[in-house]
Amino acid sequence: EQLFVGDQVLRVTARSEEQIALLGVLGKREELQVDFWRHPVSPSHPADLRVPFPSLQAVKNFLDSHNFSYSIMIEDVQELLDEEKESMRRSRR
Amino acid sequence: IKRSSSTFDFASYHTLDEIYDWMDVLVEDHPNLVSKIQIGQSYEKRPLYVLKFSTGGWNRPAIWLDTGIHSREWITQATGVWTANKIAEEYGQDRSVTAILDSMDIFLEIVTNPDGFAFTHSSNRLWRKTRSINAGSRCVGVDPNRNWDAGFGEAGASGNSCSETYHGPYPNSEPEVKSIVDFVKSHGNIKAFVSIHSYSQLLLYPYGYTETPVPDQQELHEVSAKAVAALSSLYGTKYKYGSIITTIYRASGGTIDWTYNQGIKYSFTFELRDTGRYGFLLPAKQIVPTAEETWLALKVIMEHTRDNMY
Repeated sequence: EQLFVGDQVLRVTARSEEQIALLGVLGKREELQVDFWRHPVSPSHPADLRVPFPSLQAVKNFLDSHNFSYSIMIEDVQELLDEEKESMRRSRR
Repeated sequence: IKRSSSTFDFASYHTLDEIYDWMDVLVEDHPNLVSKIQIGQSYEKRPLYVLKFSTGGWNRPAIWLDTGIHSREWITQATGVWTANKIAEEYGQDRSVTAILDSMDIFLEIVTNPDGFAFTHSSNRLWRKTRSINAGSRCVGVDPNRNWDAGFGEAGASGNSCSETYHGPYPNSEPEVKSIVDFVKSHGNIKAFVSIHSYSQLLLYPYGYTETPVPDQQELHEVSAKAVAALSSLYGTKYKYGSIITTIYRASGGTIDWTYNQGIKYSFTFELRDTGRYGFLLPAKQIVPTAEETWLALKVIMEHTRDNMY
């Protein structure tokens, strides 16, 4: 079973077409394994990125260095998955 | 104790087996309205089931609904279950639903990608694609919403088998897609096709693979506006609407581009809610509100189809 301990989902708002292109570059860096839940489309449309824990520092550095504004949408994906699993277990009982 | 479709916990997420069992109970509870059809089997040999809601007649004009083609979008399969129950319960009670079913059939595929869905329960909650093995690649699966024969392989899909938007080796390579294609073609009288995804709060119509507007753009736009207004009236959920390419992004090989090109004018795709900023982990307590608001929009589309037969 794949665990997502420490993975975060970042909501990133690109301010320009150039920043959208930069997010595309981030997505192509396979070693970071960024999972785009919502793709960058236009400056008005936020992108949601699930970032594996080992890549968090690198991704945040990338965003900071290119002056992206972003927030942490989900602090720890595994915590939510555990809650979901518990809720299903209770329901089944 | 007799099983009952109405004692099912609609406010919880369920496994594939639980959903498939529940479908049988729904059929048992409404034998004169609901039947279960197997339209094919998945890559891993799981049955692909479609619920048929019909009050009789032969090859009546029909409405197709599907949920769960992207397996991790659990709110969609849950909405599909709730919607199936709603259709069954409303027939004979709600004037609009009764009128629709008195002249048309409804087909609903709740788990369009069962292999992916089972995988989200057993191994990787965030799996999106099918589970087919890609020759010569360590990466598994094809994006079934890039695998249709409409601008297949063009910009807006990936040729990299490791990508979440990998289009696959050729159109309809995925049995989950091919089974629907065969069903739609052999039926020949489907008038509306609604494919339900999550999460961006959008109602979209073709095209995704080209900027060329569809000939019916104005009508589809007006129907979308009406459907979104109905949806938002319940909980104030904000939806945007428009063509795929102008509203989100270029996407080639998509489901409703193919259905539209097959002559199914009322082709739409939903992106259901995430008002709670939870993405694909939408809390179970939001299942019923999401399904309720989506139902209002679906009814607008179904009513419009019934009243504007072509």
